[in-house]
Amino acid sequence: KMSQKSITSYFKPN
Amino acid sequence: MFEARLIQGSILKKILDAIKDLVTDASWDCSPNGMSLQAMDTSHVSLVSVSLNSDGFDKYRCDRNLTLGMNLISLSKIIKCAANDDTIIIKAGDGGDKITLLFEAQNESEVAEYEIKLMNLDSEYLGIPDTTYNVTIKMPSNKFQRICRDLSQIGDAVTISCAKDGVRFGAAGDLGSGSIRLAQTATSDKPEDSVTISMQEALCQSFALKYLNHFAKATPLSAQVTLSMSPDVPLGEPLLFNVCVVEYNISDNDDENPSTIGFIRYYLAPKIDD
Repeated sequence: KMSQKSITSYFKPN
Repeated sequence: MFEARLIQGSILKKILDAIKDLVTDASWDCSPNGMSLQAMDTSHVSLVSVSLNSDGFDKYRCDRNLTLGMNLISLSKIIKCAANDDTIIIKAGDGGDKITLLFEAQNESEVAEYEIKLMNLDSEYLGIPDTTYNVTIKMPSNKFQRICRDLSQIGDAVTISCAKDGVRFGAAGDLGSGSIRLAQTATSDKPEDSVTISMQEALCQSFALKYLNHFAKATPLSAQVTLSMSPDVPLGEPLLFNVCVVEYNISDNDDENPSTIGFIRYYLAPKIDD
């Protein structure tokens, strides 16, 4: 089973 | 006072077609340098970044920075009212709650005027650092679109494996499996048809086809698409290196001397095994 993280886990809020 | 005039109004139509199914509400940030937009899709899995340089417009005036929040579906509905060869002019007053869109027919005998209400959006901006990716694949955008469309008949995810000799796109599902292998092309007379691979190390990652199919809606903007990726990084390294960037340059349609006037970049995290 594959899952996907939110893109917010990868980029920091400015 | 903000005014931007684009003779090739079709560029704006194509940009809206490339983002409206992914992002509902977004803000255009207007500065003297140009217009830009950054937004996550509604499920916050991907991020889209659009940039149009001020010098890509035929006339551009931006006295002070403005944020134009709007519903992109509404904007798309209005932009669709412009003919493909219309000149589009975007106007906004200072502190206004609307923008005006003017569509000028080529013979200048007809001008359509539309207004669109602006929204106050609580946008969340993500910092996108300049990152060097280990693998960069440049390929015809229509080929990428075709591969994503075909493989989504087979499965939900595409596994991209890249080695020195070429790149393989594969998918597997209940009915079976499928794959497309592309070899790097020799230097050709038609650069738009070429496949170019630049890599430091081999890579194999999986991405959701649902999103890649959304990104491929930018195909009419550019003959080539660039995929930038990096292999899984060790624990402790910044995760952002794992994100795939799908980039389409926005060019003016000057056949003699086309120049890049902006870009659409889509960022998508890989699918990972639980």
